[in-house]
Amino acid sequence: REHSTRSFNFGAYHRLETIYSWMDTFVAQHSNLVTKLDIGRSYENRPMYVLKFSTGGTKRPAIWIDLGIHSREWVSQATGVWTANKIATDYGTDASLTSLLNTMDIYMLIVANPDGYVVTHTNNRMWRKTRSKNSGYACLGVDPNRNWNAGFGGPGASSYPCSESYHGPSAHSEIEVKNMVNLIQSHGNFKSFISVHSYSQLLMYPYGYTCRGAPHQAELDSVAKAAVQKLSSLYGTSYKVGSICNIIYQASGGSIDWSYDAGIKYSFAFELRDTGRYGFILPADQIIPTASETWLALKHIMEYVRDHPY
Amino acid sequence: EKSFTGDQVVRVDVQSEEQLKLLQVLESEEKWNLDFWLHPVSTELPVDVLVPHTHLAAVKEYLQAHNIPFTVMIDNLQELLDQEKAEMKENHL
Repeated sequence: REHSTRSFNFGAYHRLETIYSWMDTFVAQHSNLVTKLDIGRSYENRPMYVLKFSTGGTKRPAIWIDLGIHSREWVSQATGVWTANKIATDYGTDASLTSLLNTMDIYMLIVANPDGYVVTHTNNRMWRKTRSKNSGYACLGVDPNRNWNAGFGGPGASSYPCSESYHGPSAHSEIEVKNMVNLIQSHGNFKSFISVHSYSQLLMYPYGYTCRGAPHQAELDSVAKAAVQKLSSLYGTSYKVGSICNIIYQASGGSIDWSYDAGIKYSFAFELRDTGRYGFILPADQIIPTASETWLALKHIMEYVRDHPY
Repeated sequence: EKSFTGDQVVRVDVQSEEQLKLLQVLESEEKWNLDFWLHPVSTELPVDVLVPHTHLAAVKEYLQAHNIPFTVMIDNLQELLDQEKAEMKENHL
């Protein structure tokens, strides 16, 4: 057990119970700023916790950040833990972040696919999907980033349950996705939605289900380019920027397409540093550099959202 | 625990639309259990695919037969996973 956030090793990969136990310590140490919300259970009945950073008010304009929806992308969840700690420790000392938190809330779901994450630690390190049963098939799971109600079932998603990109039987069939959708809809005042993945270093905006440009494409592109410039300033990491369809591939049923079509203009997806000869097995000594450079981009996006209310 | 001993991750730098189509055919071959880490979608982007050791020879043969150049990005996935596991154990201690 990690007894305090000070002794927690942010430069290591951790099991789900360690992350959840750290969350309790973290919330207790920053009780003026952070609360833990239980947003529902996963398919295998694990709790899904969102850390809410708030200085008060009700349903303030808010920023959503989810990480690790594809469970094997371990540097994502690890970056989430580091980032949560960064927000809490910089609040009150970093003027810009403090002003942001004085007007907006941040909601962070560090382990968006807890069942999958447990499987990557216990059974199959390369597991990507959820763990729901598919009637008539031995293969388990749905790709939770093909399961959102945005061009659901269209190009770039598979209807074959054994595929790594199986879209599921219906939109929001996965309880993990549904839990996120419920929170965001019931809140109703999210201004930004950021999904964090890891592989191949990209910062993307809608759309994925179609290759036509989003109505705010020019603005999103310029925000993303500026964010990436800040990210690259730390270690020179090279990122590509563009719409999902144009810079990676057409993929329907993705989270940021859903959020954008639901009216959350500043919707972005990161693919963090996790490439080269390591694949998803990015060495732990790269967690803190990855999280540190990502923070610069995240902060830029959040500041932009704060300064451009709509 | 699933073992990835001998499984390789192969990177293909796609050079033509024809090669792209051939890789898309490979992607739809369910019997080979390939896990595409980067899908074949553009000649501008590499394709990364995790190939189980049981199908390694067949996949490489397919690529060679169609003159599709590739490099082995991860030679033995299990070796990397073992290193990761050892590191995690050390961190726990």
